[in-house]
Amino acid sequence: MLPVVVVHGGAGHVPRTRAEQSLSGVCSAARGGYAVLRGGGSSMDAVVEAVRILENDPHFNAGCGSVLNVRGDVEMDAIVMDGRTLSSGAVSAVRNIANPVQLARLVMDKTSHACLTAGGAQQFARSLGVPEVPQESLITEYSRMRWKKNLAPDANPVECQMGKMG
Amino acid sequence: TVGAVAVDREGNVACATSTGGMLNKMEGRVGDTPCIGSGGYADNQSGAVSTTGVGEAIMKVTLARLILFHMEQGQSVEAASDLGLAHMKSRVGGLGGVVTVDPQGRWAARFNSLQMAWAAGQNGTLHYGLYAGEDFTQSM
Repeated sequence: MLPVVVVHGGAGHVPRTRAEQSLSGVCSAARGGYAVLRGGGSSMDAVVEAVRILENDPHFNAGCGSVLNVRGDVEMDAIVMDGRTLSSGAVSAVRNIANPVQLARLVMDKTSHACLTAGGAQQFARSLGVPEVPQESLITEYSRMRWKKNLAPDANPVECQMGKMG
Repeated sequence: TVGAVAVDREGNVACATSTGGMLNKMEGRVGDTPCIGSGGYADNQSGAVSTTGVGEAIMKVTLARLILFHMEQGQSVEAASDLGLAHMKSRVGGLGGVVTVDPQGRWAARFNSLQMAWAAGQNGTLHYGLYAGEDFTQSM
């Protein structure tokens, strides 16, 4: 059995101008996750590291670079699951957190719950000393441009995000 | 959305998925990502899956768990992933993509959307692609 890590960005439409950065981003994340495995780390350590790298990459819709909701705010969701024990942890509608995947792992490791949401997740993060970041640090010019474009009454955000079938 | 699945030296599988959600979503909207069996699932007895796509469609078919069910029935990682995505498309009209591993280290990156950036590291080789059918490789 050979250790492996496989990563993905969003399914949908990747504009030509962002294709190269998207490929570069997933390759960096796969390298990061694989380095963890090669160093003897667990599969859980590897997937969290790979996703952390992608969350920090502004070319992906997660962490920095997240799309905006109708009010122009960032609300993020994340999950982790461990195949040994079926342990899992998740957060939903969290704000001001740079790496929601790490918070999801803390939910798995430190609580008996499956998912913490919104203000409760925020409070949990604070209680563990997870640093909060300004909302603005998660918002890119690209995500603001797409948000503005889809405020028009005849806009179709799902089609804009998903594009055509492959 | 971003995500990852992995198998370590001991044959343990895991998944992680993270997202900002849908463009211009309603405040408070939660998609598939934090839902067990939809945004991801991992079980050493079958494998691990991370999903991306239209969250409401993924939740209706619990896509990650559905793919692992097909693997439990003997399907390969590729076939199970394609069956899950095809079921989602035909049943609820949703597009998406997945990365899948089994505990033996076999893996797949499959999608029925136009594109999905993906990459995999195994045995010192990096595989990656963006359009369906692509599998570029380079040494790590």
